[in-house]
Amino acid sequence: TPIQNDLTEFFTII
Amino acid sequence: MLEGKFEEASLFKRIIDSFKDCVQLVNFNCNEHGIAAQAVDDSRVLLVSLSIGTESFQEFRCDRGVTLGVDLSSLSKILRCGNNNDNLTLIADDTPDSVLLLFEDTKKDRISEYSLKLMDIDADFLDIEGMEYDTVITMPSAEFAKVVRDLNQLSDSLNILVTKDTVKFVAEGDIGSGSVIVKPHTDMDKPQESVKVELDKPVDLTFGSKYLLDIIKGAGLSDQITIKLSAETPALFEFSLQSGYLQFFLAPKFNE
Repeated sequence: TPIQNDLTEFFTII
Repeated sequence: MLEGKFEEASLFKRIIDSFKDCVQLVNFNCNEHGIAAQAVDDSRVLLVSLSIGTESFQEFRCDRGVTLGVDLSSLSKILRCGNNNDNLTLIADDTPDSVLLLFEDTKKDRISEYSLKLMDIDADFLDIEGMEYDTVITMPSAEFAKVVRDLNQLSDSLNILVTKDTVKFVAEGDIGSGSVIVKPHTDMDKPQESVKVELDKPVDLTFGSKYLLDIIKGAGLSDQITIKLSAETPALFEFSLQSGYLQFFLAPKFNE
């Protein structure tokens, strides 16, 4: 089963 | 002071309806360029980025930057009180604790006025600028919505594979599997029916169907959707407004 990623793994929180 | 008048309330209603089910608390940042907002859903998988340019308004003025912290479910209740073809004006002062929504029925001289209390919203803001993509697909938004709805019945994941000649959507689930292949073509009579694929590198990505179901709620905003994909990065799904856009950034699923 594929694992759902989180956006914060790709984008920096400003 | 903010004063933004939509010729038809339906435009603002459709914009809010397009993302009110995936995020609830949103800061609307208003300045001389228009109204912009960014919000992330509670699971931090889907991000909404909205820009309503001044050209989308019949009249727009905002001398100083104003932030409107809005609960979208409350805003939706008020928006339902106006008729689609009413003029809708949003009014707020420079340090507002509420925003005024003024509906004007131009034919019957009926004016309705609602005040929505604003909130202090402390939300994460993500740096989404500067992404580069391996492929850009433009296709009819209604067709994309149908593919997502159809394949959602089979699986909670949707796989999108893009090669030079085809875009293939695949769902594999317990009851079986399904796939839809869309090929690029140009429709001269109805350009909005065309499918265009720009490809630097083939892409194979998997997304959660439930988030795609949220995204296709934007299909009422624009005849076409632009989908930008890159290996192992969030996808960008964009609906254009007459001036501005509604974008959804969606984090992919990876195989273990």
